[in-house]
Amino acid sequence: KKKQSTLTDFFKKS
Amino acid sequence: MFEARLTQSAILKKVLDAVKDLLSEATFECSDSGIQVQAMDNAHVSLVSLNLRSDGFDKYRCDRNLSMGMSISCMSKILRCAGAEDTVTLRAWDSPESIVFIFESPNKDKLAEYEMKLINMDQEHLGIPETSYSCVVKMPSAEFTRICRDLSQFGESITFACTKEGIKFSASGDYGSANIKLAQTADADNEEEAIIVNMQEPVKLTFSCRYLNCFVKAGPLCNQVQLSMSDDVPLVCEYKIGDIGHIRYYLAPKIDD
Repeated sequence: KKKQSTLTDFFKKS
Repeated sequence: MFEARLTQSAILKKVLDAVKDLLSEATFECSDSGIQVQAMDNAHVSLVSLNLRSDGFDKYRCDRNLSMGMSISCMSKILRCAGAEDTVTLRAWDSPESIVFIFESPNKDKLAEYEMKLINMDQEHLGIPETSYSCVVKMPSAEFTRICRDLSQFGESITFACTKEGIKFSASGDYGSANIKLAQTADADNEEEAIIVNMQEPVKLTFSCRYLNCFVKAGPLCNQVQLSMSDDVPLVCEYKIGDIGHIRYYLAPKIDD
């Protein structure tokens, strides 16, 4: 089973 | 003041069609170099990065940098009021509270002005590092649209598997499964129809159909779409906008629970 990741898991807030 | 003029309002109409299903509002950053938008959907799963270079406009003037928060649905409604052949001009004064859209018919006998109030927005900006991707695939945008639409019937997500031979898209669900393989085209005589695979490492990634079907709304902007992929990082789906810029969509993958 796969879950949806979010972009904030990968990219830093600037 | 800020003034940007495009002879073909159709380009801006298509850009709005390409973002309106993902974004309800966005900040348009205007500077000497052009107009930029970076905005995530509410769930922070996808991001739209739009770049329109100032030299791509027929007239462009931006005396000082402006950040203008705009309602995408309102902007979309206004652009629907432009005739297919109309010229569009965006105009705002320094420290603006509104922006004006001016549509002019080709023979200049009709001039329509629409003023839209700007909105104050808290914006979250993401730093996206320049990355080299394991696989970069170029393919006809109409083909990508069709594949996303067709495979969406079978499941909520589509798995992209790329090797040096080509790219395979697959989906499965309660009713069954489907997969579509595209081989790299041998001769690139027709650039618009070409499928080109640049692979360093094979990749396999799974993405939500819902977002992919929003991205393909940019298909009318460009005959080709470029997909950049590495294992376990967001997909980049890029459409060029004529000679004026590009729209890039980033999509977070589905990962093992």
